Amino acid sequence: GKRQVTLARFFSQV
Amino acid sequence: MLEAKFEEASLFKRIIDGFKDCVQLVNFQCKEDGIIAQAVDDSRVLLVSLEIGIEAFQNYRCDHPVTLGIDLTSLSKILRCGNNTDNLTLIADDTPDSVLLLFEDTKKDRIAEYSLKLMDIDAEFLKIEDLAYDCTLKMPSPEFSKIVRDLSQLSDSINIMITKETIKFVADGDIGSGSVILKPFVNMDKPQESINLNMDQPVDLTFGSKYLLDIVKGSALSDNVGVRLSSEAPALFQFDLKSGYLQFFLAPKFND
Repeated sequence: GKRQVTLARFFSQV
Repeated sequence: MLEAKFEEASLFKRIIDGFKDCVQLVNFQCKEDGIIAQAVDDSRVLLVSLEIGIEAFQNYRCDHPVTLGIDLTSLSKILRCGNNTDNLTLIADDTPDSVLLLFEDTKKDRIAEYSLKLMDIDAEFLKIEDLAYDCTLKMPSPEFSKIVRDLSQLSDSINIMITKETIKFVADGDIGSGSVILKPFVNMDKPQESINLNMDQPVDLTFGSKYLLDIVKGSALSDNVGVRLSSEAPALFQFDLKSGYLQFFLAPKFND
């Protein structure tokens, strides 16, 4: 299955 | 002193309606060159970034940078009190604890004035660097909105696949599956109905339907939506204003 990742993976401070 | 006058209250209403359902507390940073705002949803999956340039206003004046911390639920209540065609002016002093909303009906000499208490909102402001995208798509926002609404009935995820000449949206769920396939084309008579695709690399990405449903609420702002996709970055969905934009950055779903 696919898992929702958060923006923290791409942007710092999120 | 901030004095920001919209020719029609409906523009500010549509801007706020475009993102009030996914974020609640937002700092509006008012500067000489317009108003910017940014907020992340509670699950930290969706980031909203708003820029309203001076040209979007009938009159705009901001001598001193000021931050308005606003609860969008409260702001919406006040915005519903004005008529769509009223002039709407936002007024705040340099160290405000409230913002004044002045609705003026130009035809009837009717003036309504509301004051909204401001909040101290602790939120970082992200400097978003220009990201590199594999595909850039521009399409009519009503069409994008319909695809998202239709497919989200079938699954909590929507897959967007782009190859050289094809844009494919797919939902596969418990009750069945659905897909919509689009090809780029140019409509000379109605350019806003064209579908424009630039592809450097094919993409195959999956997004949460609930976030896409939030994003399509921005459709009332623009005939078109710009979609930028990359395997390595959050997707960017953008609705342009006459001056400025409403952007949504959405983190995808990845294979475990």
